[in-house]
Amino acid sequence: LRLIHLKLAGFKSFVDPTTLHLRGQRVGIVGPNGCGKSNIIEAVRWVLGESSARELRGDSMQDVIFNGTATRKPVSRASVELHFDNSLGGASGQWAHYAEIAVKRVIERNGQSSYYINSVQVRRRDVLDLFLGTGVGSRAYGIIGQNTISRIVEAKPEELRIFLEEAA
Amino acid sequence: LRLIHLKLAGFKSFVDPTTLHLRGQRVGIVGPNGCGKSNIIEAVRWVLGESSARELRGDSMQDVIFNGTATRKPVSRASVELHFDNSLGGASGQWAHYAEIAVKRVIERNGQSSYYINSVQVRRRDVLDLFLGTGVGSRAYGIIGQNTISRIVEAKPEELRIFLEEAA
Amino acid sequence: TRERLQHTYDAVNRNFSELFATLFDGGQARLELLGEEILDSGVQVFAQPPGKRNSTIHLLSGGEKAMTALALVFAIFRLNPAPFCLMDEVDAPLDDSNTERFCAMVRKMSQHIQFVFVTHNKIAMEMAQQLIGVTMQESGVSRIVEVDVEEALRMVEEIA
Amino acid sequence: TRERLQHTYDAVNRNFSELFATLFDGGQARLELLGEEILDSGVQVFAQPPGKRNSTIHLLSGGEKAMTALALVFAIFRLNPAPFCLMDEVDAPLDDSNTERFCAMVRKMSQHIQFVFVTHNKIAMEMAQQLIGVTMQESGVSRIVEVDVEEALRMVEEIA
Ligand SMILES: Nc1ncnc2c1ncn2[C@@H]1O[C@H](COP(=O)(O)OP(=O)(O)OP(=O)(O)O)[C@@H](O)[C@H]1O
Ligand SMILES: Nc1ncnc2c1ncn2[C@@H]1O[C@H](COP(=O)(O)OP(=O)(O)OP(=O)(O)O)[C@@H](O)[C@H]1O
Ligand SMILES: [Mg+2]
Ligand SMILES: [Mg+2]
Repeated sequence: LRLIHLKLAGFKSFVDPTTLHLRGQRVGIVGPNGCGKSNIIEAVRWVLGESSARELRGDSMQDVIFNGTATRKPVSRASVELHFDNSLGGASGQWAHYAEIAVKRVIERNGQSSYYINSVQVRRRDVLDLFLGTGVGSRAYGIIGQNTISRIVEAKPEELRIFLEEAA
Repeated sequence: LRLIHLKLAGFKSFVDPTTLHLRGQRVGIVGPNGCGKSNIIEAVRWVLGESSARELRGDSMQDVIFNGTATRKPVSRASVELHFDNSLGGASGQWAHYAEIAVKRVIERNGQSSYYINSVQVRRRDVLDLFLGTGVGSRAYGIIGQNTISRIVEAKPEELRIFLEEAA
Repeated sequence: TRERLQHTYDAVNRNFSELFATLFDGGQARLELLGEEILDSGVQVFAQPPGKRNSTIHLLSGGEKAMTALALVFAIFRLNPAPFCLMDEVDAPLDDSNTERFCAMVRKMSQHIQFVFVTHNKIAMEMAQQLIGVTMQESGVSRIVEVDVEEALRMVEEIA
Repeated sequence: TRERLQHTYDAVNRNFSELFATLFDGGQARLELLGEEILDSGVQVFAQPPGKRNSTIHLLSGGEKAMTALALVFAIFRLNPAPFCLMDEVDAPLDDSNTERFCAMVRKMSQHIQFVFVTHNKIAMEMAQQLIGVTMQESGVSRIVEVDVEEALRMVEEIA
């Protein structure tokens, strides 16, 4: 499973539809403070099923929808789509034989959230199952958020064991 | 009140007696990871009366005493001495008229901690009173520890009000 | 006492708004009381960088939060100036442009306040009048060396 | 199940000790169970950089803790490799020498794992095969630009 591209529209500061093409095994994301780099990382976490608004720095899930600037109005929905190259395998379940897998998530202002795999509407559960056993998933150790690396080593013994259990 | 010099002996990684001469209004402390920079900041916090071992990354107060390396034995006491230039005033109480004020703190393996001002043994209270109204003090806003700047802005409302009360 | 706390709150609020606007070259910030009674009400920070309309401070970036926190700390310093300020790697989350703004503010405030700052950042090193190098030649044992500021910056450029 | 957790624990422990020794060029580290029963006992990290004899991990420096955490995260990756790893400014507390060691490990692991990393650090930018620049020309609105790696590094050196 490799990441091919990421499309964002209305997600946090990415109000205009934007596509990131990920070429190569080592991709650096750079730019000044506050320009949107962490928002990109959170977009991946979100499309893979993140259910806690606090993990995305918000009070509610709708906080990921672009909420306007001095010169732009807020929008009514946010969507993120992540395309995977599955030609070498890795995905589980009914999409395991597809060469490319697109996972999409959409949220409306009223809080209604929908998931899609290859344009077919699915449940959040199906997105999680797609990556069973791969360590991928919004809570998996595969995504290390800003300022969380120090927390790992100073975690309480109970928290550290939970961290380890998720890896098992 | 200006800092003139700081002497450390047996304090954390500064096992050998060491003196830092602080010249100038902007002094940078540099060096690789783990070489002792934060230990210097903690030494100042400690000599000014820090009473929480956790604020100094320890479990008990004796954790500030040099505890040995692969090639050196632990020692039995730690001492830090901080010299202030008081020629332009700033200090309160019976030392207010001294041109130079030396604050010293010593701790022994048995946990016994002693404070001195200009070589006269005093109580911790006297050290705190020396700096009354100056904003100086181990808990004052004057010392910003590593990784604490982010906590300030994300503090709970009750914590932020306490932070403000201490400034009043 | 209520009067004294109110006075502190108002003064810090004025300084905070002003220093925030300087550090961000615009934008607005203030403290807000969550309750009626200043003596036991919670306090929270409201801050919007220029052009942005974020509803809470939590949505701001790591660097934006750090700059906001510095504006608040320096606001308190203005009200009740401590003779010195010790800072341990406060510039870590800042990009180069924000580090320069932070340094400009420290230079200005250092007229009356002595700053001692731990840093790994070359730009922050440039504002030092004195550099104290800490080394661990022998494992686990710290020593001090005086570092010439010009020399250190030249060495850093060679590595870059 | 106890057997599976024990197997995971032992494998992670072996990897952790090994990766720690690589990142620190020596020293020792391991996980420790605080209780008898693996199914509900707390877990803590024991780590000593080369030559040091610290009793707890809390006394280690900011950079040492970050390197230790990376060794643990990568140890889990070796056991159960996710196809990609996203890292947001994990190199912030590292000095240049530790950043180089971190980059060396990422280069090695990137043979089988795709790394996407947010960074302000020039040394980390050097290991990128692709650099995606994020800008906010219009306040509050993010856009993407492709950045040429060679070009970016040359620009950075000019500013330095
Ligand atoms: N729902 C939203 N609508 C519009 N803007 C938003 C929304 N949520 C967050 N933002 C904006 O996104 C910006 C934060 O972006 P982000 O955290 O990605 O920055 P960053 O590039 O990681 O910066 P740093 O280097 O400081 O960590 C903030 O300024 C915030 O106001
Ligand atoms: N009581 C002690 N005796 C001996 N060594 C100690 C003691 N307490 C802490 N240390 C050592 O001091 C070192 C930490 O130093 P410090 O935190 O000052 O590093 P630093 O220079 O700030 O590094 P960084 O740039 O990573 O923040 C640790 O390696 C730790 O083992
Ligand atoms: Mg960020
Ligand atoms: Mg430190």
